[in-house]
Amino acid sequence: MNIFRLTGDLSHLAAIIILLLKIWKTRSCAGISGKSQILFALVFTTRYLDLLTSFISFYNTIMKLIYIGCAYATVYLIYMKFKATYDGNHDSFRLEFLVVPVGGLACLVNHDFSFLEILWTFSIYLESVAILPQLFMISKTGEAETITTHYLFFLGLYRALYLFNWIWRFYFEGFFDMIAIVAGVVQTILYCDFFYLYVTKVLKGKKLSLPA
Amino acid sequence: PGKSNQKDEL
Repeated sequence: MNIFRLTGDLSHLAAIIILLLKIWKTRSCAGISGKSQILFALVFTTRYLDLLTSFISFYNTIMKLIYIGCAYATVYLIYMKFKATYDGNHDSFRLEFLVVPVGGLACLVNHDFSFLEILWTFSIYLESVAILPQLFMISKTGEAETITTHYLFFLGLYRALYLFNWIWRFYFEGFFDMIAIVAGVVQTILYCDFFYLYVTKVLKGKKLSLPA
Repeated sequence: PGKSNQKDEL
């Protein structure tokens, strides 16, 4: 464990909690892409099946259970409890355009053609594009609630911190995982446009609105 | 070290 991975995990946890609290407190999922949340639930489900097969540490196990629990709770709040506030018209990204290519790539490019490894690879590739429906929805509505921008900031920051974690681990442990690194770079690049808007607008107290 | 499939990250 190193400072980049720890702050990365805490940033990820903060994002997940911020979103859950936003929906729960405002009793509304306006502006939130339910499709991205479905993808995140799928990412955690396919990545954390090793909860059933191996124990790494209490931290590892507890964080995985929290991530999975919050992901499904968020999907439940969006599609069941606060379904009336779900903006399905603007959440129109075709998930099959992501899941099918990612599934194919996971079968072609992986470290080992075993069941758990393919699922892990699928979850890594899927996570790198899972935010696209959310970013697409914001581009369609042309704006985002400030609390939603904080959610996106911490979510984007987490994988950026993981990039530093991988540099650290390569230098000090000689460890690296090219699949996770390449997907992590792609994932972080997808946030760059948002990061620019977040820093230049939201941090200056303005609302995040895209030029219509 | 260098092994890529030690899955100790979240």
